[in-house]
Amino acid sequence: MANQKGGVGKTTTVQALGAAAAELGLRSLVVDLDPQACLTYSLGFDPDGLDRSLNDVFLGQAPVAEVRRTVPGVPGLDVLPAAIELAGAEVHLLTRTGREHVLARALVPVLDQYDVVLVDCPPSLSVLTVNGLTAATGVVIPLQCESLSFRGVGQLLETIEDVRTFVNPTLVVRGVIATMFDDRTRHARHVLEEVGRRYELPVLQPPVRKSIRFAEAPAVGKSILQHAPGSAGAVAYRELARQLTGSAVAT
Amino acid sequence: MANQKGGVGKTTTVQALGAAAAELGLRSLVVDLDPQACLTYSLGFDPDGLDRSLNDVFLGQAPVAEVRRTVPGVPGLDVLPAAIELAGAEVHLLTRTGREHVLARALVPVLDQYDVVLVDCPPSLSVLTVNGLTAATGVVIPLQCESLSFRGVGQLLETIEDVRTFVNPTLVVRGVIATMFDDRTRHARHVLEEVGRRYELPVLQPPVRKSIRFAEAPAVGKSILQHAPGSAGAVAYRELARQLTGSAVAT
Ligand SMILES: Nc1ncnc2c1ncn2[C@@H]1O[C@H](COP(=O)(O)OP(=O)(O)OP(=O)(O)O)[C@@H](O)[C@H]1O
Ligand SMILES: Nc1ncnc2c1ncn2[C@@H]1O[C@H](COP(=O)(O)OP(=O)(O)OP(=O)(O)O)[C@@H](O)[C@H]1O
Ligand SMILES: [Mg+2]
Ligand SMILES: [Mg+2]
Repeated sequence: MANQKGGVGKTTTVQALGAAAAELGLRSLVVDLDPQACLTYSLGFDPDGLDRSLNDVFLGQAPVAEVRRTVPGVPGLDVLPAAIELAGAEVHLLTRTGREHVLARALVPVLDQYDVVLVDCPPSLSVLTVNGLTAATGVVIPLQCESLSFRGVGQLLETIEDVRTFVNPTLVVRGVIATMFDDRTRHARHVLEEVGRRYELPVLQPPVRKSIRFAEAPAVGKSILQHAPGSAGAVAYRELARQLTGSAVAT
Repeated sequence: MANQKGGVGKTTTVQALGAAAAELGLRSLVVDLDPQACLTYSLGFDPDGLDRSLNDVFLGQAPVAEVRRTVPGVPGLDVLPAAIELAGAEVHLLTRTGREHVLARALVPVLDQYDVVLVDCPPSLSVLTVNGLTAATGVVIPLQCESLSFRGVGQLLETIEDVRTFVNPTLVVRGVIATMFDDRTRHARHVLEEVGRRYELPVLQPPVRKSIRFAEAPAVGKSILQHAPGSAGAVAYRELARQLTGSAVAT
């Protein structure tokens, strides 16, 4: 889940899709690549209170199997948590050969334990996001559908192209998810069509509409699926999860 | 204008306050510290089409006086524009002594030409944001008033404290601005009071309410003050500008 623009719903989407995939019976892992650890926090953890985080994995001091945690209240969902120390990894990795592959290599020993792995990237195109793109087979772009969304998509696609060319030929853009979609006006719909058209990107359906239920959920350490299971947002993310995991036969 | 959380209104606030200060007759400079150059773009420039940007200043290859531009349609407002190359400055600066002071030193020759200088920081606490905090005398925290807002404020205040201790004793926290404030529910109001109370921060008034007018403005390269001068958002930012620039005698 990548988009260098801030606050476009990357974390919310990873959490909701991870919970939805687990609900479908798929063993799921969500990876928090953001030193701000919002995903880790939203799942109910205290990022400052963890004795080990993804940073220890990046430093080669602990394997993923020892750092990942099960998510309370969501059977079948694990998290590889982040902590602020991960900001140090960005600096540490900058000058090392093979710096893009650290996450990919670290995930290898556990890949057979999961059906779905979702990676939450920070709002930048730096080495952490590049690690996410290098480890992945697909990238989904959460899009806030406001004018500034255009700004970043071109650059993001260039970064993806670089990753594909130099370090990960398996990487495919799965498409765009419209997040916090405001369909009271034509503005958001226009931006969404325009981005899909200009960059020839699949627009995944349905859009996830704006709802106060999303604002409430992280406060109680829950995903939208636990906090408001019948809400339009939960329904939307479940449908998106089915499509992305190829479980469209369900329901 | 600092807050490492993404999409909380830093850029919108810098643009609106800059335009409002210029309207008050104050000579104003807005500095775009974000490689994503959203402020530069929102002011009507093409960041990829600039022959020189803040990056050239950071590399010591051009003085601010040659790189700043006047903002079309906003008399009295200049911009120090960003470009994606600024991401390279973050890497370049990391290992250099005095890396926090690059912006502060670069601004010295032009400080007597401006009454107000506003700096737009990227969504991180890295060396670019630290340069902004080191150059400034005051920091304003735009707050989105959702649960994840808490997450970052503590860390941001610690960073500000470090900057104050080690490189810039003049730095003061001017307060919090509630951005895209949703007062249909108690949630946002509760978060705002709670942040102000817990961290003993002044809550600047009034809050800037959510409005579609803000989404429209960057699309036409205008601030809210030009795009919708009579709107509640424009009125709110004008009042905030008066307070922050000490021009509260007006109106
Ligand atoms: N459909 C929605 N309706 C209303 N609010 C939403 C919705 N989706 C997400 N949000 C809220 O928007 C804010 C930003 O979302 P989120 O943190 O997921 O974005 P992000 O892209 O991960 O941000 P960052 O760039 O800082 O990592 C959060 O407070 C979240 O709760
Ligand atoms: N009062 C408001 N009402 C509605 N939308 C708003 C309001 N203020 C800002 N926005 C919109 O919210 C989005 C995020 O705002 P903005 O880009 O200013 O945040 P930011 O903190 O600078 O983001 P980043 O962390 O990516 O730099 C923009 O599309 C902007 O137009
Ligand atoms: Mg996030
Ligand atoms: Mg910004």
